[in-house]
Amino acid sequence: GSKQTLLSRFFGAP
Amino acid sequence: MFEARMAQASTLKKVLEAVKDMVSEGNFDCSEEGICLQAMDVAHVSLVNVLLRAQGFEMFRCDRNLALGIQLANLSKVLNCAGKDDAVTVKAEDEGADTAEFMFESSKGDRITTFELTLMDIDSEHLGVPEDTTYTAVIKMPSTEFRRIISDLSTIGDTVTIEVSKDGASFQVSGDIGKGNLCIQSNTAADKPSERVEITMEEPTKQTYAMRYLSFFTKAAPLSDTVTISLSPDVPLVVEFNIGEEVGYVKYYLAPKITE
Repeated sequence: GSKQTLLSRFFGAP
Repeated sequence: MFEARMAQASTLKKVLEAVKDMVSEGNFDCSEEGICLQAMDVAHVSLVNVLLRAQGFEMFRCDRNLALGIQLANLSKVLNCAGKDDAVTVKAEDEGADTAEFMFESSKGDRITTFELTLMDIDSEHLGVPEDTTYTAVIKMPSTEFRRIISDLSTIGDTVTIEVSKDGASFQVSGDIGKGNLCIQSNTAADKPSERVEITMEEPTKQTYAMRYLSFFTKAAPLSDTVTISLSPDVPLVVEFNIGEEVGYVKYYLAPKITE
């Protein structure tokens, strides 16, 4: 199966 | 003091339609540059970034940066009172204001409606979206075509795999009732530029996404004739709608599903 990732995994806090 | 007048209230209305099903509230950050909204859906899987540039307004004055915290369902109610060809003026006092004023004027100038919308304090978590990402595949197509693809395929299943190869771009979906595969190819010969499909590929790319969010993104289709979808392995998908030539944009980002 595939797992939904979260955006925070790619985009950090500035 | 913040004051901005837009000739077409309908543009603001369309922007709101494009975000209100995905996010419930957000800070409209006003600066000399224009108005910017960045917000994530409740699951933190997708993000919307709206920019309305100052030059897209008939009049734009922002003495000091301020954030207008707005419950989008409430703003939607207010904007639904605007006539089709009304102009809209938004006014707010400096930071700390409890309300923002929305004034609609009919094109003949014979009907003026004013609302004071209650503002709220919103702790919004701003994400740093890198601007230098290069994407291995980019699909530009009519936004109505994108809307149709997502609408058709979302009846079949809730995840979609987008694959870009030398044969074109395919959208593969599977669900309880079976599977579907829709393939489009570049068509740069269409009469109008807005009807063209342009697929550019640096390398073959295949990624899986939750359909539900792509459906949210299609709500922006009335803002723009075309949509640009950019993808790369293991980075968020970007779906971009430009508003006018220079007015601004609505960009959506969606985290991919990753095979375990």
